[in-house]
Amino acid sequence: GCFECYYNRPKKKFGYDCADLARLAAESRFNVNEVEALYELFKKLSCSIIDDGLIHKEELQLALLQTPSGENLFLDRVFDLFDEKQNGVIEFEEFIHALNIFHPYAPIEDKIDFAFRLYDLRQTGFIEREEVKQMVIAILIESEMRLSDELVEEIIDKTFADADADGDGKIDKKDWKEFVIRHPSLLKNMTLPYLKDITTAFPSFVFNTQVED
Amino acid sequence: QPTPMNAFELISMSKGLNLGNLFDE
Repeated sequence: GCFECYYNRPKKKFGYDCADLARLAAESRFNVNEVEALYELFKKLSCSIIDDGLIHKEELQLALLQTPSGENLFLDRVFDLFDEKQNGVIEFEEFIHALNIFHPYAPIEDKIDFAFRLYDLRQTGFIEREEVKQMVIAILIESEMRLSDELVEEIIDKTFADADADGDGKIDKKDWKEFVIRHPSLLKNMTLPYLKDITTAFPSFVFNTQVED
Repeated sequence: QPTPMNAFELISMSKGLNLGNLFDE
């Protein structure tokens, strides 16, 4: 059963009860204890700047880039995909849904799909050449790498020659799937090995657990 | 001349895409 619900104590602040946690576990690859451990992580992230139980973009940015300010195209895309409701904040449920895709045992199809949506900047259903160029320029700036425009064009040409199987100048879902299956390393960042033993990474959940073994 | 990298290989190096950093202390 459910003894005094830790999650209900700051009632409206977070407001997840046992049933919610069980539902989140049922909807994901995480068991209830793992959902609770992820809740510890979520709490840490969601109070790093604004203590309101929601992850704001600045908080995600602080965690990933170690700075809350500045522009990062990729961070923006990740945030947008996590923010299912598109209301500018990541709720715990959304956090679980997204991390579920990064689980080592999540279906590869889900990872392929998520990566496609990430790179389809304008959400047209295609990864277009212009988007790829924009992303390449962004990563070069981020990593303070300097490449001539000529070389950038060459890299993109080569990538499209490989990825754009039907030769229509843009990468559709089918092209993308075949491409990443040929280059599985491109999905490496779509898997977080930590998620396999998240309860070890966040053992403090044990003190807060609502669920007895 | 070295073969240029795949564009997506470059892109996937972004810190913004590496969620493993969420678990860093």
